[in-house]
Amino acid sequence: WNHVLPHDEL
Amino acid sequence: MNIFRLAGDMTHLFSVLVLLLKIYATKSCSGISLKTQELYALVFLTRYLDLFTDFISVYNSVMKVVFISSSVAIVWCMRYHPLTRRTYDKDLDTFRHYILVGVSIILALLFHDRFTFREVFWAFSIYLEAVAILPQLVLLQRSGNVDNLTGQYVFFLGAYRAFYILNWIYRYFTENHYSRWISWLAGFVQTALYADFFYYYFVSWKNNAKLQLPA
Repeated sequence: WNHVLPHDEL
Repeated sequence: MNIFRLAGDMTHLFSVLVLLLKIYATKSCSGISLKTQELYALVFLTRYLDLFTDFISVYNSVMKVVFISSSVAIVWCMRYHPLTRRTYDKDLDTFRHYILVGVSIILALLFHDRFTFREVFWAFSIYLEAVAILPQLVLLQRSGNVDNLTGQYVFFLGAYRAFYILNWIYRYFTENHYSRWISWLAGFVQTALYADFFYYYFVSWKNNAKLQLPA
């Protein structure tokens, strides 16, 4: 799993 | 969404509500650093650039609007509102916060995920938020006694990022994402900066005494 956290956080 | 992140967002929201209550109820912003409020407004304005471009959820959009509007409203109140602006400790709130902005811009230009407009601004907002509380902590040390609401405001503001760190740990183990090292590092620095405040806050709570920060 190389994909980084999406900007779904505040 | 996981319980740690929800707790973090609710704690963050609560800290804003406590600050608004303090200013509204006491008709005063003594003990509050305008510089920290300006830095937070900048953090939200640069982090939530995607407010009108990426729709993630109603919750996400509503919270972004709440954080942006409350931080801008507080800055406006402290700068221009005829009543509250006079209660601002201008001569105590002397932290040179533009240095924090400058350093964060340089860091964001050097260290970012991808060199895109959005990512550089996002990294800038993460670095700036990590240090945005400094003017407020310095002001609290200078102003000696801290009123309850101001103490609670700083406490919840510090606690929210600690919940976010738990959220990143949780997501690390349960999802196939990992959080950006930028978030981890800045999140730890941000929470660590509150460490001594948390200590004195706990001591004052345990002794049921007034919160006193050593000068």
